[in-house]
Amino acid sequence: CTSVVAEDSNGHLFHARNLDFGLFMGWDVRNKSWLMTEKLRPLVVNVDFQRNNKTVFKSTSFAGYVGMLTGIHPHAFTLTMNERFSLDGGYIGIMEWILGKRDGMWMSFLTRSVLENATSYEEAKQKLSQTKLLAPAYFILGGNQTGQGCVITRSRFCCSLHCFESRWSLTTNYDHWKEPLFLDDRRTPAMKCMNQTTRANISPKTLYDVLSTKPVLNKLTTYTTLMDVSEGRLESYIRDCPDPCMPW
Amino acid sequence: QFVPPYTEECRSGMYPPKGPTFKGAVTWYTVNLDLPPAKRWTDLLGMIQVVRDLANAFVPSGKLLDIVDRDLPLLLDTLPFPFNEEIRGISAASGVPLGEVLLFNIFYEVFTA
Repeated sequence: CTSVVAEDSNGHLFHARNLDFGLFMGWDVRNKSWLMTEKLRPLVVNVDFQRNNKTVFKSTSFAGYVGMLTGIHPHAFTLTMNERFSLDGGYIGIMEWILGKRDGMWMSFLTRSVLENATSYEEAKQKLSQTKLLAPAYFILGGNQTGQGCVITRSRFCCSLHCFESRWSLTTNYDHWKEPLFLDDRRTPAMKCMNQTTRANISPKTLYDVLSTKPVLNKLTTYTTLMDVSEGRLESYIRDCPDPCMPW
Repeated sequence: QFVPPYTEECRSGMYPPKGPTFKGAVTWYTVNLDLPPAKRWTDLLGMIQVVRDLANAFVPSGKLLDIVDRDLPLLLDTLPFPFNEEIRGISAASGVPLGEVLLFNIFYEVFTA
């Protein structure tokens, strides 16, 4: 996945992501595509979660999937989750859960819970960085005020926060303190396109351009989501990556 | 460039989405959180067939499917409320076996290694 959170020169915050999923889960030789990615595309839905006929949060999800990977709590914060691989990953967390040690939280349930119950950027940041998890993950969080943007890199137990500070945009799909794997570097092209776009021109339109540039767009890309927190707007598009295109 | 990693100049003018990289807009649904968890997803599950196809994609092996259908549902009651009830409701509404719906909902933890 690739997520970008950015603010324009007026302090208006935008958040966008490509959801990439299905690596090594079957390759369709004839169509040159990942089987799982192809299966997931028709399942993509936008969901407006309402209570008392009022929107609580909006999300792009998959039919039949109750957790959340992408969402907006209108006028408060935006949130995306990216996959983080680790040997100390979900298997150990699941084994502990089965053996009765159940103090950790399932990643997508935490994301849903935060979108549903947190009412501010700070509250969301606290929950995402401090709740014990069953698996590592990246949470990318954007707020509704200037300077509110963070990548929360999670192990099962703790966290590393990489926030706006002197920056105006954050891009991630890899630990920010490491060089991306040379075989899979989507971060450098995405950052290059963000810098080329410039802060003054950041908008959902230009973010879509960044996320449409190969290899940020690749054969695992299932959907692209664009979010504008102050407008409470979320829009998503199902994607494809015709050849020539990287498999990941 | 036409050799891996197939990088290209930064795109412009891609929005509004169109062309070969765009496969369609995403449909909106409403989920009413005032409903009991087991009933919340019923309307959305008009997409039953694609959910069924997905279950097959996750567990293509018959033997593995047996394990998922037989043993995985034991995990459901340990999951936090309301997610356990929502998963139960999705399985009931779609006809997809509980273990397969459950596997779909915990695939992140399963595949992070």
